[in-house]
Amino acid sequence: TVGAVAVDTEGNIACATSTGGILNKMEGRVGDTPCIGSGGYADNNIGAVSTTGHGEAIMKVTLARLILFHMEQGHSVEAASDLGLAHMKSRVGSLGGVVTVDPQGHWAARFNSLQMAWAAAQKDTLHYGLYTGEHFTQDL
Amino acid sequence: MLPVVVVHGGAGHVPRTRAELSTAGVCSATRAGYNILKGGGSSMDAVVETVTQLENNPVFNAGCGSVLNVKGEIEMDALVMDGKTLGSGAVSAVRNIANPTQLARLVMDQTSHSCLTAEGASQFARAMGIPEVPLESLITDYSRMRWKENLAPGANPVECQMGKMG
Repeated sequence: TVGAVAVDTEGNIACATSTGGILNKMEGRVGDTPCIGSGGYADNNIGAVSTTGHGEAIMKVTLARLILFHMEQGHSVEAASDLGLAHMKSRVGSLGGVVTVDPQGHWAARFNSLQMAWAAAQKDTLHYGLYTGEHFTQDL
Repeated sequence: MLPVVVVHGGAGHVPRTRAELSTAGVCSATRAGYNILKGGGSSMDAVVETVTQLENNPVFNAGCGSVLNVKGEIEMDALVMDGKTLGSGAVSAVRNIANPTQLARLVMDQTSHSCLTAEGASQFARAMGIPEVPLESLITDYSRMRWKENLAPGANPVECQMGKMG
């Protein structure tokens, strides 16, 4: 699964998520990605999320909309992302990752799996990482 | 703080041999999305271009490089959502399309529906002039190897893909 969230200079927010699904899935199996609120969600008033992980688990907790709910309650993008991922892990025992952004441009790339390839661009700086805790930067 | 774009290439298991390719792929796609934003493009243009680049990169499980289903074929899903209007477009179980994200955006822009699936999505793609691509062009040696690996009795495809608990 791959995905992106963005806020443009006019403050409009969008998300996109795309996937081949789960290895050796049954023919006709559809996961979280095309389901609004699970594979992704975007609202100019709250923020946007794109998710990745085991689709059946993400749908059980509607992970994207859950994270934005935490942001509506006042949590930061990072705390909200971690709360959503922690809930998925404790409630259905599954791992995943998300990229999250809010209308002011605060962003987070969070995951509780061992790895997630991520990158972000803001103020002419590129941020990126793969393993837990990595956060590299370089000028754009 | 604006504009900003944030990208992921999937939270699954990335073998060491592919770690650098994964990182390079998300960085390159992020640059492309950021350039669109810096040029005054919309956030929707940016996320669609960014994810299109990742779909075209065989390292990632989307578009070319997608994992195979149990029959050794590729069925893809994609979603786009616009935070201004709460409009969205999605396709599911779509085949023989190089960039499902672009088709999802057309569902949002050109239909009154939220999601088109399987043969309906394929008919819509034809109507929109999206060229079909042969299945073989979407399959990589790596995805075929993992498919065969997980056909074995007792294999655990989800664990193979997601890796152990983080």
